[in-house]
Amino acid sequence: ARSTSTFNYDTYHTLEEIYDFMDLLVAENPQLVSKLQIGNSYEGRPIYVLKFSTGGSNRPAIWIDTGIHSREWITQASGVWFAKKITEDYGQDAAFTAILDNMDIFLEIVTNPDGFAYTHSKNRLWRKTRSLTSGSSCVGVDANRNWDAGFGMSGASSSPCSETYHGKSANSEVEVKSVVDFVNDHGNIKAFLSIHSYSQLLLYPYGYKTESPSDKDELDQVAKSAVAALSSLYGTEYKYGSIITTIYQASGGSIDWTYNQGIKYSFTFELRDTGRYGFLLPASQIIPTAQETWLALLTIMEHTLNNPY
Amino acid sequence: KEDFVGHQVLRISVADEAQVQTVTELEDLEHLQLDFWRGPARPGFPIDVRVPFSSIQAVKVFLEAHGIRYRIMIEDVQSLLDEEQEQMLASQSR
Repeated sequence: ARSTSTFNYDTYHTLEEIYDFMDLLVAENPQLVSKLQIGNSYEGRPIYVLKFSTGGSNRPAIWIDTGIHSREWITQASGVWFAKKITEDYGQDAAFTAILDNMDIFLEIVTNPDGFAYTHSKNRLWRKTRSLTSGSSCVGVDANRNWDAGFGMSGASSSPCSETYHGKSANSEVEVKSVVDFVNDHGNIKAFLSIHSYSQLLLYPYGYKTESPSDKDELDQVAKSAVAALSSLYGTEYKYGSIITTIYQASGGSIDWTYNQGIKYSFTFELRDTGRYGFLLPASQIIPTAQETWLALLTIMEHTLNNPY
Repeated sequence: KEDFVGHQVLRISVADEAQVQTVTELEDLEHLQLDFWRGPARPGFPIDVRVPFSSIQAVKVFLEAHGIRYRIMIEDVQSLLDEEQEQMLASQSR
């Protein structure tokens, strides 16, 4: 595509196409968008984050990541759509403009670039990173079991051959460590939204323990509102609740770590569908999925803006 | 590229904790090369699993022997992947 206006949002794209899209978006919106490199993947690919900012210094910020599980292609595709949507709506949509006038947004569209490249070149259904484990012929770590929150407890596997292998230690995956370092260095992230597929769920901590988070009532209300907003567009039904009570125990997950770091508004989404296509969601559903998800994201972002802590 | 010809995704419905445990045991059988898209959780919560062609019969027999209900969610994974690839190529040409 020659511009982000002619970019095709209703098809899936390769890593190179997405990275080219980021450069176009930055070039077209230099006052609003910049591209940060927060690290390199295990195989040496750059890990990029788009920063949307209208000024200020170290403003409170909202983090959104997509694609930590590489085969969940609807998430990277939605991330691309979100990026364009942010540039379109700033200055046009009053509620969103208020958010970006006061807060920055960081968007990591391809959190696991090695895995994503691998899904395009070798195995469409690859989920993990591509790091090697000494003593095992199996490759990769589940990057959403590698965070320092209940690391290695039930809800992750110690077998390198498992799809939920937690890795040799917390943050062993550079794709995870890069985000951890970024979040710590920034120090002012107020909402952390991690996007997965599928199952149509909006989840908050915890995943590794049954104990409720101290902000449970508020998180539950926010999730309820966000799901209502999402459903208002196409009637897509979502469930919401804590990870452990809504799906299953999962240790070493990203939003458990961020919540424990004091980022109160830590949520994770599971996008469409509920089990017809699974990870192979037809491209015709990219835009509707992104549109409805955006409404939920807006609800959480607005709440974050209006409830400083 | 790895091909997924004949792979099916099964949706398994577990009625009680015992059935959840039974499917969990299935997860541990590495030679079947099962790929759980949604792992065993609790009764009433569906389990989705991609089964390679070579394991389909064994898995279905196992489930039926334990009285565990399932249906085919995706008949042939590769056919969906082919459609996806064709659409991407068409989009690039455009």
